[in-house]
Amino acid sequence: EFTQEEIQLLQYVMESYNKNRLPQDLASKLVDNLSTDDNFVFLTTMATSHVQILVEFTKKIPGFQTLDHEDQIALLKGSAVEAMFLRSAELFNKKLLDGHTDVLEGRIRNSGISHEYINPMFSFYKSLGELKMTEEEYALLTAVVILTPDRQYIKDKESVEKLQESFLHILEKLCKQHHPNNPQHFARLLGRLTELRTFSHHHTDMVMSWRVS
Amino acid sequence: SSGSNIGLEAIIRKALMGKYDE
Repeated sequence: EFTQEEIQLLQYVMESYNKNRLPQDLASKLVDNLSTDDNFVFLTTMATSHVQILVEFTKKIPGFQTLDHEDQIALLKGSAVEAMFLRSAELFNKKLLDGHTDVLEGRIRNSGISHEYINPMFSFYKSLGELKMTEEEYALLTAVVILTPDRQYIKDKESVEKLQESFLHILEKLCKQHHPNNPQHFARLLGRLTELRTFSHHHTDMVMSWRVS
Repeated sequence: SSGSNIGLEAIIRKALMGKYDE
């Protein structure tokens, strides 16, 4: 059973999550034929867009703006890559972007980024897809990722932890409600967070090698 | 990596200040 406060919290998060999606003109740009150079610009623009959307979403997470300003930046810096992977997983698994996700996948695969990075990334998206997460679960898991108290340079870990716990609690309840026959669902979602951390570490190497090439 | 992190931080700071708000 959800409390009135939890229902309201969930509503807020969903409203913000739905409002802050990748712009549709990205989808129309996807069908354009791009040269290798344009492809590079396109993918970096898309990454920037991802971060801007993430910040807009985060600003509206109830309680986030009450945190210390520098802690807010540290949280966003620490989680941006992980949150981007989560959004991308949702994008690919739910075939968003007007159904042009196949074109996008091709574009990423032909971007010049080494396949040693690309393949595990798409396997991760696929494994997340197998969990059949609802939109609400994606949104809450993203909030949980952003509100991770043990990021670098966080001064007031306690306040972050408190906030994260309230979302973890709602996510756990939602998992039970959405997947009554799978009591392990919540634990599996949390397990994916560990994988996300690994990706975040590899992402720096990936971007570096891409730049060099 | 520090270069890309500065880029990331700049985007975050600008967005937090509402530069990309509707």
